[in-house]
Amino acid sequence: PHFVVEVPQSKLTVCFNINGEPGHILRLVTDHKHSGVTVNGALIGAPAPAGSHKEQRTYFKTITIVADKPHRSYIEVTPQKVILDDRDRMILPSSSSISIETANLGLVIVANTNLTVTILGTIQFVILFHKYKNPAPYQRDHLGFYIANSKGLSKDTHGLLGQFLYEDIGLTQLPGNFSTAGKNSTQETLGENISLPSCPALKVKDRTVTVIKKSRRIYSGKQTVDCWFARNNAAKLIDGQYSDYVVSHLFDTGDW
Amino acid sequence: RIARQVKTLLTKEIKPHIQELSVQTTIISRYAFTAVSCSMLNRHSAATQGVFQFHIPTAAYISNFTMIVGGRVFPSQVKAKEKKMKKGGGENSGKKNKNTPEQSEGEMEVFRMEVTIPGRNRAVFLLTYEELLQRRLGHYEHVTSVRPMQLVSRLSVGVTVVEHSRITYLEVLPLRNGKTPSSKGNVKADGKAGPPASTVVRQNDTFCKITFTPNIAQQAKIATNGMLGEFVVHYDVERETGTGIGDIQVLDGHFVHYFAPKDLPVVPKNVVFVIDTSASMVGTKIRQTKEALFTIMRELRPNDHFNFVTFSNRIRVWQPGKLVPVTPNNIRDAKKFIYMISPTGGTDINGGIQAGSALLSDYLSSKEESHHNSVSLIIFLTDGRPTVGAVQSPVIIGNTKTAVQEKFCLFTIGMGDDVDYRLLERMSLENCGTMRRIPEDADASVMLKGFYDEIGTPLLSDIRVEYSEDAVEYITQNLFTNYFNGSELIVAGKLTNHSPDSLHVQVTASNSERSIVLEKDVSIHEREQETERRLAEAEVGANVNGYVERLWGYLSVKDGLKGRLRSQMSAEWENYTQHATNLSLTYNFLTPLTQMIVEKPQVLANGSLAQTQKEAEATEAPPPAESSNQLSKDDNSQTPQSLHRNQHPKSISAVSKATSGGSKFTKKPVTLSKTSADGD
Repeated sequence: PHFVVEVPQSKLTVCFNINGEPGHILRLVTDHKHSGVTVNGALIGAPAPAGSHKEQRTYFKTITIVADKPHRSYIEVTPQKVILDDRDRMILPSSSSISIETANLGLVIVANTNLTVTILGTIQFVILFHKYKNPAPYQRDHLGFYIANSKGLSKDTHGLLGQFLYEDIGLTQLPGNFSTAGKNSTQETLGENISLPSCPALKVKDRTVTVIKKSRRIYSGKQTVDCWFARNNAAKLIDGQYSDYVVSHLFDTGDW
Repeated sequence: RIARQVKTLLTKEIKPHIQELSVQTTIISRYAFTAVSCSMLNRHSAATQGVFQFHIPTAAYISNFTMIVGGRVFPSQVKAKEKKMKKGGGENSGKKNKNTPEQSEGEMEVFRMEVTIPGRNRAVFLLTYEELLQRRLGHYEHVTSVRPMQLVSRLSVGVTVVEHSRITYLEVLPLRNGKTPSSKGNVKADGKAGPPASTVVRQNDTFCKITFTPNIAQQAKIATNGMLGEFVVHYDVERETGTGIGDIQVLDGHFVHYFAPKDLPVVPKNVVFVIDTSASMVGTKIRQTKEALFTIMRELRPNDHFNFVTFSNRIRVWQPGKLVPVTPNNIRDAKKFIYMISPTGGTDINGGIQAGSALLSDYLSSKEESHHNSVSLIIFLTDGRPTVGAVQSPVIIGNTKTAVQEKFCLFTIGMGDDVDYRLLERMSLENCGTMRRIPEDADASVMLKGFYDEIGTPLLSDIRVEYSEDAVEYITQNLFTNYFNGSELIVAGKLTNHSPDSLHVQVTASNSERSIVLEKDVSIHEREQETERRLAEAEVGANVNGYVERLWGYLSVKDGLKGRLRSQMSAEWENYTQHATNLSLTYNFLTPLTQMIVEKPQVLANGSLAQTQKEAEATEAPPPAESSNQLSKDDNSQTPQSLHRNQHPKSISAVSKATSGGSKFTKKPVTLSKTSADGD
């Protein structure tokens, strides 16, 4: 999936891809200790488009939201249905427009379009349903996950998206722009006598990540956003590595 | 081949011989059209009285009756009844209405026509009736009465089911014949009783045709005095997974909306059982009641609260002043209480209801906060008329309404022949409940448990179904107090001439602590095309093509009759009466507000037919006078989900408030955070 992060402090927009393995469940957001909210996404695979040399594709086929406070509620979302389990279990088809409100939780499904989940009034996620009428072999019905309101999430929030909510990411320029995927090109590696144009990089914590400018379509292509793209599965941009974000099951709420 | 013994019997018959009886039903999306054809032959040279008698489901409306006697056609005509008494013109003393029991046998009513058949001549009786099948306990039930009172050379019963959704369950029950419900059915390999012999079922996904054609020898084997019993078909259809908006069908400017969501969590309930322990209950009745209560107690859910009240001359409350939670200890104590019940004395219906209502009212008012999301109900059971305390029906009804105060629903059950069913019906109808009859010889234990099963699992409360204002006019009941598991809510409506292509449907309801809103835009044109296509595929014939409009008419009449029964003001009552009468006439329904005028042949002494004379046949005996304080025979239309308590009479013809403008689901341009994980 494509990740887009809007860094609130610096107003930068950063993007990256996480290809992942089909069947893996990725931790997207976790703030289990404070707000009690965890979001995980399970990947499904699809073959690469014919004739291309790209890798196989992965999509989110299931996204789960666990809200622990004041009592534990589970929301399991697939392109076909939404299962709400807060004391009692309820299955809601994604093909109908449905709104459910309890004291602490609000769910609004716009038929075949999206699901908005509001937790305690201060946390809001939007999940888009992507359904294909005539899917190509490399397409699968899948989901998109958007953070609409993160006020209620604490500074300790982590996960592939969650870690950037309170992060201060700065843009800097590094000399040289010949970096290739998998390598962190710097002036030193190219030799001192060669003068190269500078290349953009992001300063994340104590790490520097070279980036390039890209455009991303979001909200089912309704909007286009310019962002700084970090290659190589966001290596060095994210804390730790890919495997640190793979969790054991859909409702895993383990902390970072 | 006719058996010799049967042949002898036939020749000894003096009454006209039924040569052929055909009962053909076509059910299209729960709406059942039944056509009965009976051919009767007078073998003798002298004119003889022929009696055509047919049991019709209480909920059905006759839509046509025609006789052909001696080759001449005698059609009938449905006309409005003349007003005999004005509203409030009398008081029902609660005495037995002599007409009712003769004409009503539990869930069936008898249509009877006597006619003189000239010698060596034939009479053909053609009767049609229509009925909307209610979903109960997770299936629809269609009942055909096969009681020709004699052996019939050509007897055929056919039931054709045409549904939009896949038929998920179909069962033909053994012939139901009162005391021995299953003894005469075929016994299948698994030991269960199956459909009666000579039943053939043809079925595909959305269509099935069942025929039952017992020959005369088979009839002789299974029938007692030509009373084969009820031919019962159960079926159910597939529903969309989860909480969908339901199925909407459009045809000829009308629509019908079937709403029966599944996979909903059960709403906790507060239930008070008010049980008659008067002397007449002694013996089988109390034993079977106890059996049912023991079973019901086992099925109460952990979040439920309950209590028991018994009434005779004396009112006894098991746990005074409270409702208790369902715990093993409480169940054990309650069983002891039930076990110790000993019938004696008179019947204080008013006292029982007052005690039960007080329990629930106090409980709800004291624990408003924690129980506002539960469903509260009284299950009231009696086998007789009030003999102690308040005995006047209007007084009891008034007191009940005051005690209930629209806070909970009252479900009533009558056992046997001595019950004032009109009183029970009125009590339940006015308090968002339903009434059920348990015939004298029936197994009360099974029926009481069955009724509890219908209402024991509430899934939604305060359901409101609305449609876009600009698309719809004249919708039927769209507010429902409760939706129970296994049932179905049905709303029908008339589309405006200038309906847009899209019908916006919104359902709001509560489920325990959740409030739920379901919305959908339905393409009228597409739905109409689909409905027409399915009808064409089913090849069901032209007579049922307008089923959506007739279903709408049927439900509108039922609504009108219920509204009339509940109306407090004279003008209101008059409006309902007029509305229901007009609709009955439009759709040719024989209802409590209409009468059927049948031309009958007069046979001269020489056996030939004379000029006809008109005769009014009150096949559905109306109440002699009706007022807001009186009981009426307007019945048969209740569903387990029952009526909304505060429905205003205007809602008969009122269009629901616009929803499209106030929709929660309007697709606004998304202006959310870009922080996301999406795509491939």
